[in-house]
Amino acid sequence: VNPLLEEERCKATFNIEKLTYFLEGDQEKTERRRELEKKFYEDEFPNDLIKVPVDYLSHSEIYTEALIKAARIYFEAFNLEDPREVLGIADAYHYEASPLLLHFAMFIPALMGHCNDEQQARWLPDAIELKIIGTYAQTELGHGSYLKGLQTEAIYNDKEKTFTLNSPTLESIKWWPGGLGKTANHAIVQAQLFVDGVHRGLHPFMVQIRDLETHKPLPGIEVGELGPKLGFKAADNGYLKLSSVVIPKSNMLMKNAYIDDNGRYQAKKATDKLNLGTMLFVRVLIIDMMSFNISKAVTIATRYSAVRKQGINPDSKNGVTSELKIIDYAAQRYKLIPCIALSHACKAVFISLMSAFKDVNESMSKRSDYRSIPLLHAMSSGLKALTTDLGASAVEICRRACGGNGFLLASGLPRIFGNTVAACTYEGENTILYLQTARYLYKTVRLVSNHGSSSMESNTKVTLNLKERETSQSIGYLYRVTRPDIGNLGK
Amino acid sequence: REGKIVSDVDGLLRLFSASAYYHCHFAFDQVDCRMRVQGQSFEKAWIECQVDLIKAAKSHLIYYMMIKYWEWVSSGEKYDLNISQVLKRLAYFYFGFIINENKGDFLAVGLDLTSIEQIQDELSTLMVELRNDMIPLVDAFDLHDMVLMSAIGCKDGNVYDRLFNLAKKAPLNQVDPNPSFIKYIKDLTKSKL
Repeated sequence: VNPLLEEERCKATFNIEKLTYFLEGDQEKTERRRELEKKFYEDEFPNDLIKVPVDYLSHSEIYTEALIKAARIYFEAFNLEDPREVLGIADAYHYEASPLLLHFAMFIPALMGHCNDEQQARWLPDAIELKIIGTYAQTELGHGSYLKGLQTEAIYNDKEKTFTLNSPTLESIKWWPGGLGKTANHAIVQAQLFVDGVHRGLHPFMVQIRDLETHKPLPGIEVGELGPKLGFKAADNGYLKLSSVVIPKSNMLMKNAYIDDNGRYQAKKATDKLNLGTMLFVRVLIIDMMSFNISKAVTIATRYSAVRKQGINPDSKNGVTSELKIIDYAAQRYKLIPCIALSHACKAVFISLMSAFKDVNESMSKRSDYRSIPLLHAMSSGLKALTTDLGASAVEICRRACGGNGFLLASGLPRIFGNTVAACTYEGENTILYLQTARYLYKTVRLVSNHGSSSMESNTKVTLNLKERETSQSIGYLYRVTRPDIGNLGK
Repeated sequence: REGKIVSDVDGLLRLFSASAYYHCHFAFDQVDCRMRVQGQSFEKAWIECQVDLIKAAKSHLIYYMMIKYWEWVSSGEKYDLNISQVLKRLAYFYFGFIINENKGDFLAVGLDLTSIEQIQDELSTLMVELRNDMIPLVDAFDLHDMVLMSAIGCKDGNVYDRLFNLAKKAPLNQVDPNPSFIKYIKDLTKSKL
């Protein structure tokens, strides 16, 4: 070990190991993670795949290597008592993302969220055992956040009891889903449903896109990979063009809406809120990922700052000039310390939102109480945006804090930046998400200020009563008649 | 001013809430004014006021993040005194840092220049106090070298050995001289053009 780092470690004013337990929740979790890391990183997974340093691999080689790792990791996962344990390990091990990331992060959750019991029994076991590999196709080449603008069509044919799916325009080609390019053989496709010529809005459909034996695209399916990106190079984000693809009626995901035996469209009232629940969960997970990415970047930059020396140490003694560690410059500490704190702050927000998410889920399932969903949705949307914005800035600050060596791919920082800044765009572009939060705040202020005009009435759906809102920690302060007093901090 | 500002967390959280309150009400008034005075539709007014609305959302979210961050830090009190102390110091720094980097937001709600100068002083002091705990703080993230995949951030700190060894493995370094150089440039260096 470099003596400069050893010297730093001796200066600690606290027990490092105990802080690790605190950050992770408890000692048991830390020990289990280390056990798994040893198994996957050191014993069972010798790095024999990498013939040249990873940063010199081509796009195709990165994908191939990620597939080999994914296969080995998920094979091993079935030997674990709780296969979910491996997900964290897999995320970290696939430094350019896994081609199976969307299968586990979105396809399986979407099956759980959108399928009825019968459909879950039909697809979930196969999905968990990787007999089918799926992705979630919503965004199109010409349409993103504005879901009503999506153009992919699903036309119901009651005579045949089938849906015909089409990409009617160039801009309606599905674009971006991870794993779609080369890996997935199934996709949950979001399409505008038409029943008897009546438009019924966006609904999810299970579409098989590749032959399960040959893995070749099925008739009517044109599918491929988008091309190299700033990060996530192994995620094979893809495109999908559907030309008169016929699927059975039973392939519409029917938990929230379905076509009955008489060919009539039926939908549950709370469909929109149930859909929000799935998005909300993913956004909360992104906040935890930000904490993790920032911790990686700041660990690299801080350790480097303790090893790298630059300039003359003003405290040089006995006429011998020595160089100063860059960590001893105030400007460097002003860059790094906030990043350490930000990682903790993101972790705190994640813990709080995950707890709120569990409460809301319980209210929905036990009492059919959906009232808290809009507030939680507004907060999780905005906090995903805030933490990814701050996270991307923090990683870039860390990269710059390492001078020229931070610009080398070997520093790991460009890769972390690519994967972090991507989160500013996926799962809701940040500007759109801030505006979702703003809309909730606007409604809250409007309620208090009583400034409403009649045209606004239809836009305002107060889902919590006034008392509940006042006591809600996150927005209670907005119910004051005057601005909070800042005491002796102001004139 | 008596006492430190950044460690008066209740006072700081009031300051963050005042800023969020101001920006939310300001954005509301902007939308409302366009609708009532200028006769714009809600949708049109909303689009025109997006900059203010985003600012309002950010202020609100930062306030929320600070509340949750402080709750988490406070939970360390029961766990370990030394850990609690360093986490609090770090949180004080972050509160002060946010104010220092976004002075305008807080001046708008009445924060005075003297307080800002005091916060800057306190940040300097905290940077000195936190200096010795910086490596231990990042070590506590306990990130495996395989997770970091970084030549300059590895746990053993042998930065220069790793950088040099990786450079030697570069494909361009496997053949020397490089055939492309011989094919395209070498003759050029001999030409008398």
